[in-house]
Amino acid sequence: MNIFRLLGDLSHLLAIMILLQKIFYSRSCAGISAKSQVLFAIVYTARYLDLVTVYVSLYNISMKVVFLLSSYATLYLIYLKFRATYDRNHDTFRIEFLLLPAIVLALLINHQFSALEVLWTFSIYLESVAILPQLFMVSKTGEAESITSHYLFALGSYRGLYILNWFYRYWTEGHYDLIAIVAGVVQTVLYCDFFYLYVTKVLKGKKLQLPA
Amino acid sequence: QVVEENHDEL
Repeated sequence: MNIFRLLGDLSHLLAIMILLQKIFYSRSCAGISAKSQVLFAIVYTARYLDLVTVYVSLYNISMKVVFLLSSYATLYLIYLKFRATYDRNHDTFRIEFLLLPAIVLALLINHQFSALEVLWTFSIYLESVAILPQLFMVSKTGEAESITSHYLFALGSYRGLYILNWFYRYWTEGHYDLIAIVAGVVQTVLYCDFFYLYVTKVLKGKKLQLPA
Repeated sequence: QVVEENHDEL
């Protein structure tokens, strides 16, 4: 554990908390892509199956449990509790175009051809593109609420900080994992356009609006 | 080696 990794995890946690409290207190999931949230629930489920096989640390277990529970809680809020506010007409990204390549790639490129390892690899690939339905939705409506922008910024920063963590681990331990690094870079690059808009607009108190 | 290390990160 190093500072980048810790900040990355905290940023991830912050993103989830922002999203949950936004939906909960506004009693609305308008502007949130349910499809991205479904993909995240699949990502955490596939990745954290090791909860029942390996003990790493109390920190590790707690974070995994929080990420899993919060992803299902988010789905519950969107699909059941506040389903009337779900903006399904703008959430039209076809997630099979992300799921199928992630499955095929995980079967082809992995560290070890075992069930848990292929699922871990699948979750890494899928996570790198899981935000696309959400970004697609923002581009389709041309705008995002500030709170949604804060959510996206925190979520995007998380993998960016993990990249610094991987640099640090390479220098200090000589450890590196190409699958995680390449997927992490792809994931972060997908947010770059958004990061730019966030810094130039949202931080200056303006609403995130895309040029028409 | 790499496979074990994967369980630590989130």
